[in-house]
Amino acid sequence: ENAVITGVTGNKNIAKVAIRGIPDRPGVAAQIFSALGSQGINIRLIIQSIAADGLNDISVVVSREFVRQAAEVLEGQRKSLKAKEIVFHDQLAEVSIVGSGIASTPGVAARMFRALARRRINIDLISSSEVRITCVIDERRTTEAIRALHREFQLERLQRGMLRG
Amino acid sequence: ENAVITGVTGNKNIAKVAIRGIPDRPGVAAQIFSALGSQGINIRLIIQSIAADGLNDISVVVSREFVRQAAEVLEGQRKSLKAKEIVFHDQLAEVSIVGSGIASTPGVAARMFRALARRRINIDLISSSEVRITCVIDERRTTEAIRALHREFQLERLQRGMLRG
Ligand SMILES: C[C@@H](O)[C@H](N)C(=O)O
Ligand SMILES: C[C@@H](O)[C@H](N)C(=O)O
Repeated sequence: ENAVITGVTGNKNIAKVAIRGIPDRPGVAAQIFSALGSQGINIRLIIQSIAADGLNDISVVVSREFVRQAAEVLEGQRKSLKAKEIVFHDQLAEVSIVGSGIASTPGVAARMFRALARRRINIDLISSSEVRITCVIDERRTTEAIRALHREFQLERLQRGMLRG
Repeated sequence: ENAVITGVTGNKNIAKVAIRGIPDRPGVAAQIFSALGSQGINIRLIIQSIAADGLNDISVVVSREFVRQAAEVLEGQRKSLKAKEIVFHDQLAEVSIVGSGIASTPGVAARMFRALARRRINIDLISSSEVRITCVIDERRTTEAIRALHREFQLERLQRGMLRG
């Protein structure tokens, strides 16, 4: 199947909060998101990669208006979670390519990441699905990243109007 | 907005490969996925969470038939990537809840994770979007996890036919 990339999106109105060094055992993610959910915090992305030595981290991407509140809620849970630390960063943006057949077309991710790498744009977080690959990057590189992705996937005509935030 | 969960899916035909301890600087993700893409490996999920001390890991979920090949390709790149190690695990399954308004409805993720936690099902990886939350778990717990999620989101009538793999 050949992927058809139909668009590039950007969103600067985001921030990440991360809970580091939590025990990799049942109930931990449930406790974290129960705490966030009870505060009405909108969660855009949840990212948990491979654990190491029985510990893991969870990165949460939220709309920027929620980052302080999210960090405070999690700091309040830190001891009972046995988490090492709670960190947050709000000078970030999401840039995504969207389309169909992304997962089943090897090389699409490579093209996206190469387009960013050529401009020396560091990729802070990655989350993908069958229809989208999202990278979180430094928000100061957003316009440049979107332009690079439009060029890579030959979507220049769509450049206007794609940037939210 | 209130989320409407329309389904629960499971897929046992998966495996994860992880590249641990890669330098967190531009070009690394591009190199990894160029190598995988050149081999025609289908990539279901790409998961990269927060870095630590200038290093990061990337977890890649692939269809199970690709795991050995993916691990070999990455092992071949390990030195030039300066990666610490390449690991893989294929006794895994994806379970997902799908619907609308997931990101904007706090508490949905908590309900999913609590349903798994109550059965002591450990969550190995997490990847979410606005329309789906996917957990990777031990494949031996797949049927139980799907049943638990159907119950939590009141979708029992959908239980038959949901398990692929
Ligand atoms: C780290 C966290 O996801 C843990 N494995 C859990 O199941 O809750
Ligand atoms: C870790 C990896 O994603 C790196 N930050 C890159 O941009 O390629």
